[in-house]
Amino acid sequence: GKHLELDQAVFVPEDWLHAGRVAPREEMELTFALKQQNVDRLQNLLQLVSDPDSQQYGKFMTLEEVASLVRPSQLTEKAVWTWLKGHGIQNCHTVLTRDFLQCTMTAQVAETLLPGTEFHRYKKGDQTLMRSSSQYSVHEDVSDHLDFVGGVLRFPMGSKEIGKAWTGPGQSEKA
Amino acid sequence: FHLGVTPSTIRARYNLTASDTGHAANNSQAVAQFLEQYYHPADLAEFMSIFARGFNHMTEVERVVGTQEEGKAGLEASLDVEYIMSTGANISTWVFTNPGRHETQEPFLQWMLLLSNMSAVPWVHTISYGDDEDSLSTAYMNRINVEFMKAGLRGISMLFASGDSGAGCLHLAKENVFRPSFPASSPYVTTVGGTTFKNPFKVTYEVTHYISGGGFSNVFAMPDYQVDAVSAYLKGAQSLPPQSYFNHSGRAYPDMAALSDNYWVVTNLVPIPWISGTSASTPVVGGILSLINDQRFLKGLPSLGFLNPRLYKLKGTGLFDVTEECHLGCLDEKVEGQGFCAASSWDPVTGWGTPNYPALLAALIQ
Repeated sequence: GKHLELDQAVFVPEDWLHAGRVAPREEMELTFALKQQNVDRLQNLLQLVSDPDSQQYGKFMTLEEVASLVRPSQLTEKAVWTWLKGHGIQNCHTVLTRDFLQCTMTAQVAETLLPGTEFHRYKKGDQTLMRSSSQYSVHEDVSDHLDFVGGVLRFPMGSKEIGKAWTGPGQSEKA
Repeated sequence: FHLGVTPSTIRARYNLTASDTGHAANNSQAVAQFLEQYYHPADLAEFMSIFARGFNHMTEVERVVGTQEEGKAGLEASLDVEYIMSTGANISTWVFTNPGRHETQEPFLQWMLLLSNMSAVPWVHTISYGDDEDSLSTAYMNRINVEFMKAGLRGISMLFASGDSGAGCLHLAKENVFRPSFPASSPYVTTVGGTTFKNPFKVTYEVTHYISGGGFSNVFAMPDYQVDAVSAYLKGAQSLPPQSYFNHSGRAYPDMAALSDNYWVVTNLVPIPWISGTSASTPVVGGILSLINDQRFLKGLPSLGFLNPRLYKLKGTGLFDVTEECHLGCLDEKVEGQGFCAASSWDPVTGWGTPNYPALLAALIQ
């Protein structure tokens, strides 16, 4: 296999408590970010429509037009689907731009699909999450067709910011 | 004299008159919430009845995308909704709420997917969340960056809070370094920092709020649109932190700022004072950009879209320059708790400054 996010920090934020290993038959949904086409062109077009000195300024595109620009190649879609179906994964849905795929599978299948993973449940108040305690890899056949797999490593962002939204006298003293 | 920041205070400071409210039919703005953060319609109604007299405004959110579950209102959610609807008054407002339907979903990613699947979404989105750059993979950040490009190409403005830890600090074994935050550090979003009144009890000029997030990305190169502004700061700054603390060739943020200290918020029907953070300044700027969009739509012009290339060409026109005080940095012998300092023109603490609505409108309506 090949790692897609080797530099992703694998850690459990201190406010999330470990609540045991996920049972093999429990269902989960993972998000696959498929490699897009024409990213350089997308970047150039964005510069043109955002630059007031450009004749293209303000000539925005619809979502459908953006979709036709960045939609993954047929080869990418085929490679990813073949890989997923090879693991018996059929319950997937995509978005209009076709560059994300969300699939439901059991924890057992997920751990086979993504070698290296071991899914655990974590709790914070009433919230629960399933995340892998270790890095994931994907089969070499699909590594060039995926940017990352979502729902495996990252905990929800922002708890740090929220904690600091309230600035009481304590914060002022610290300052 | 005032006892904290309310919609009236903000509208007075940024020169919004009673008639500066939304009128265009096709205008809209949005806030996104994650992590089980819900707003309560009753809080919004109470907030508006107490604090939003003297200008035309809405008292209800137009549309909630996602599931608003039962439970206590979140402070963050209340703050975002109440203030975007106070500056972007009388403009249709959406709330994206992303608690994560499945235990393996990433709420932020889920919101990005929603945007990629909805043909019609609001023109301005404000988001008050972020992660340390060093905690995220480059592959993930690069891909999210492309998602921001997709939004910009559709004419959507993405505003992110710059963070509440100043320059931040990553404690390393040998030497500390500043710690940038993502998505604030993305070159394809407009990042909003924070200020405070010079005199906290009067509508005076603004100075840096010490918590205001800002600095230089370690992942994204400096985009062309800001090279001149940042170079001028680095050359002209009276004192800079040691170069080893930041990547001077990275994307520098924030791009602009607004008041971020001593806000009043109604949450769970209780008015609460002393709420602070760039979570507050971001929806304020979002609402003001929505007002400018409104005037553009009335003239038959397109939305502002990705603002930064145009914002940097204004070179501060339409903004109050914030030139005093510094934000937080590493608490060590070398920088002694100080990050960067504000200066005239652009700086990595308050960007180009805070909005002077009539002047900014005049500059962006052409």
